[in-house]
Amino acid sequence: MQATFKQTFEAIATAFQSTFKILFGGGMARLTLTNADDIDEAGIDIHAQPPGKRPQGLALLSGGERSLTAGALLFAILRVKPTPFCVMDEVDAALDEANVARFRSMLETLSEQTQFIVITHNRRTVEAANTIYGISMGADGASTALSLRLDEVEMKQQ
Amino acid sequence: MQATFKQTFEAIATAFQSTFKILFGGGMARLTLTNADDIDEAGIDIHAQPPGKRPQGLALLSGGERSLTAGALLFAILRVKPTPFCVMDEVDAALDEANVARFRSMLETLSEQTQFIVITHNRRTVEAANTIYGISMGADGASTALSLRLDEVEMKQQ
Amino acid sequence: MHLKHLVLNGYKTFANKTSFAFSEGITAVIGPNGSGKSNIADSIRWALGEQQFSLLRGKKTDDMIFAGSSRRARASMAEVLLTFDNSDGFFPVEFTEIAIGRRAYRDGSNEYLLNGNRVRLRDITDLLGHTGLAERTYTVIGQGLVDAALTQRPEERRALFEEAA
Amino acid sequence: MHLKHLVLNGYKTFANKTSFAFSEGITAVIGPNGSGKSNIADSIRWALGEQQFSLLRGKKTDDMIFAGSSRRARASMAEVLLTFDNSDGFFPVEFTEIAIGRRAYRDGSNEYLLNGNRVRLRDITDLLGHTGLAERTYTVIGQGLVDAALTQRPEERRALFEEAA
Ligand SMILES: Nc1ncnc2c1ncn2[C@@H]1O[C@H](COP(=O)(O)OP(=O)(O)OP(=O)(O)O)[C@@H](O)[C@H]1O
Ligand SMILES: Nc1ncnc2c1ncn2[C@@H]1O[C@H](COP(=O)(O)OP(=O)(O)OP(=O)(O)O)[C@@H](O)[C@H]1O
Ligand SMILES: [Mg+2]
Ligand SMILES: [Mg+2]
Repeated sequence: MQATFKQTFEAIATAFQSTFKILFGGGMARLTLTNADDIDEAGIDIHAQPPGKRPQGLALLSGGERSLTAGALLFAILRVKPTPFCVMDEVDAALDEANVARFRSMLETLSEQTQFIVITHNRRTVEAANTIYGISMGADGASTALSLRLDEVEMKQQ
Repeated sequence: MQATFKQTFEAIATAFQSTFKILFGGGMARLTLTNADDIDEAGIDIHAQPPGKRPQGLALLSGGERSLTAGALLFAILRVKPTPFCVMDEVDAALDEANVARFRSMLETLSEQTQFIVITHNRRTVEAANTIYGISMGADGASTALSLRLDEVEMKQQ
Repeated sequence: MHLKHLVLNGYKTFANKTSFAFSEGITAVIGPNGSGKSNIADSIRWALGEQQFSLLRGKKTDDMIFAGSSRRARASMAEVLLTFDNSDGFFPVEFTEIAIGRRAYRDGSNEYLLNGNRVRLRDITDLLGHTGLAERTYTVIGQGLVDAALTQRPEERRALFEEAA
Repeated sequence: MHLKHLVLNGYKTFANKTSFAFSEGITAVIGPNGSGKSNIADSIRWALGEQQFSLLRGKKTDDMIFAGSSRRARASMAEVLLTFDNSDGFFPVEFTEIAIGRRAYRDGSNEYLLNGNRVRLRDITDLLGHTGLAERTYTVIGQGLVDAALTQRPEERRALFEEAA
């Protein structure tokens, strides 16, 4: 049965408060409607406050903080409305070690209900995978794919 | 003395053919004017062909190929018109190991005429630096900076 | 309900027929710059019915087909096949296995396939319904686009929630 | 002609007066997410006269001043000072050392300084001339913007070359 927009929004907003706190190891965030009286037309505002910082606009967030906030929103949607699979292309690119570890941990939790295909350059993320594909470009301009075990993966650590 | 736009454009275009080849370890690239008859209004087109690939639009390039092509253009401008310093904020973020090595090597060459301030998460790039500053966020929300030696740098390898 | 296989043949750099088997849980895709990783993401988006070329890093149907290289002739067609396990009845159809396919030719034409039968794009979209896969706003996150939701205006961002609803 | 020092005081997260000494050659800046690295790049751009807040990841002058935290009061002003070695006469002025400074206050006002004297923004821009630092199109490359030149339309890209010319 299809939930109304309002029900879905409120469920995702609640989940987002939680996913943000977990990914940032603290801080707080909220989703609000730009116009509570006109639900059919209202836009959605994101308020994000990383741990130890004053509430400020999204514009001032760092590159890594932006990736992590967007990740928290994505994970909140997936918790409320799991989809069969989700493809993520280098979404961890801007994250430092501590944030990658928390990101990966939430990925593992959610992977029980959603299948993830993660393109990454980060070894820590690869370590969470059940299946690893190594892609190479041949001299003839054609891509090839090889299934790899973790011990066959030669990536640098980060 | 101020060179004309046309002279500067042609010098940069020549340098770009060279910087691209060096950064990609092959391939070819060109800069062209959208309208050779109206130099004062013409825009500038970029044609980039990574090694082993057919000439295709910029749109089809990979994330790393885009960063490297943009890097080649930047370095071409700096070779023709060195500026006192250049600040680069995580421009190597999308580059794989092989590309980071070539990027760093060109950075070192150009650093004889231009001072570089490079914000990076990549250890290989840090290894090229004469001075390293480690930035941290204090519990009071204020940033602090510490001058570090390479052996004090705890980054993951990539 | 999960993705079992992906097969690419002639799609962008995948000149050779290439198969991927996905485990439940997490599949990681790694490799050097320009090797073809994001092309795999594009192929999934394309097979699910994407019509907006800007989201496929191309301009027209022709860009989806292997263009050849200095050592290899170009392909005449591109084909992508996505196979799902439907034994839990997640898709409201009879089959325990669902194969969604798409083909494109040099003349610019596209074909859509469902379990081997030619169907309309509309049939694919209807089947995908509100699974998150019909619009793909939060199920295929492109490179460099993770924080797109933060850059958008509040009204644009709504689309994300409307697809989930 | 090179950059010798950078001093930040009250600028964004740099609540404490912080000094950087730059070697000729390459200086690397490292640290965790949100620690303040890009704020350093913003401070240099700001001190060189940037008026476009979208390029400073802010909306108004107030965003440039340390906003305080749960444990520390906000600052009443932001100050950035850039000191150049001009012993080769690169800048066509008498001094062997050139200090370019900028201050901002909570009332939104900005002050521009040249070797300790109040000047107009115009004087700073004239001094920077065609060094690449006046418009900063290719001398301060912001995070996520390395391939901006590729995304631009051909006519927009021209600005890059016009500054170099
Ligand atoms: N139709 C096509 N025919 C041949 N080559 C193509 C076609 N479409 C795209 N390519 C090539 O594919 C390459 C890009 O591949 P892709 O974006 O998948 O790389 P990637 O592995 O994601 O790399 P990165 O790590 O840099 O993001 C480009 O070099 C491009 O020229
Ligand atoms: N005026 C201000 N007062 C207090 N904090 C501020 C101010 N302006 C920005 N910030 C904070 O600075 C932080 C961003 O810092 P910055 O962008 O320099 O991080 P970074 O080190 O580059 O991180 P990343 O590696 O993620 O890019 C944000 O958390 C933001 O809230
Ligand atoms: Mg890619
Ligand atoms: Mg940053």
